[in-house]
Amino acid sequence: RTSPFFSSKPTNPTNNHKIRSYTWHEFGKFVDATRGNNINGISELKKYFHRFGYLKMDNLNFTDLFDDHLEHALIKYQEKLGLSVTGKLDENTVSQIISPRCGVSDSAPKFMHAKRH
Amino acid sequence: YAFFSGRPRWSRSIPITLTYAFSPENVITSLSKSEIKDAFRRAFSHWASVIPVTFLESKDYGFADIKIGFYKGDHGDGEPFDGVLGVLAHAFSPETGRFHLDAAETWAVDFDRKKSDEAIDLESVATHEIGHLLGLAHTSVQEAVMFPSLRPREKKVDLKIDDIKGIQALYGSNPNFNDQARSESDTSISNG
Repeated sequence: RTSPFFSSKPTNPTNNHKIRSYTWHEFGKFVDATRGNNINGISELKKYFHRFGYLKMDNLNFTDLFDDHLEHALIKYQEKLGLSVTGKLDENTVSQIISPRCGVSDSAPKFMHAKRH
Repeated sequence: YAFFSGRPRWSRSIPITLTYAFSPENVITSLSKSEIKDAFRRAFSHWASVIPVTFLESKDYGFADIKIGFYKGDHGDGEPFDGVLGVLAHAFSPETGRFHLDAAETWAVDFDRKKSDEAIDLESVATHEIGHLLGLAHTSVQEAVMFPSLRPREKKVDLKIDDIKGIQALYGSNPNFNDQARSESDTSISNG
């Protein structure tokens, strides 16, 4: 929580205040990362996409490789949220990812039915 | 607009009355009770104006259809909150009625009074989560209330055509809903 990522490209007047996402601020360093690279910490981004319904994997031991699965999830995310579909971690996409959001999954979720704990 | 898998909705016959209540234990103190209740009353009224559903506040938390509470971190439903920003809230699909907000957020009802860069508008989040409680999932339409993200100091409380069409596909229209006036309003907004 020491170096929050600040969104550099506000997209509407309400975004004039700098956005700090303590939870996902580390994702700011992934801007312009490309497929095929091993990037320290990008497994956390895979967990993010898994949590919100974009990355379906049986094996939840996510690696730090920017692989086809991550690129596919990224494309699905960009399509769903009306972003430019680049398959890349461009600034707009990363800015959207780190924005505060609802915890409900984006993909016709089932988990928000009642569960017993 | 989108629905949850299986398209669940409150199954009682229309017109529907749903009660809601606030957890007496899981509360925040940064806003007064009346500020919180007023924000939720407005949030429920947005949906009630377009569908034949009435929301009534109840003091009986145990028997309320919709149970609202502010929680920190792991609160027992398998979806722990994560502190300031990140995930703001979540709600369950019909007919569960659980509505959880992250107590760690800087909740606001008036940005003139709450100057923090991290302030989150309570009515906006409440309006979004009520959409989930009624059966709507996330939409791709950025202007709609059911879009998944909300930036700090952003206020998004007015239902857009996408929200209205979605919820009316589940419950039908409120007889008093003026579709044409709403469409014209949306058009004038989009025209700047």
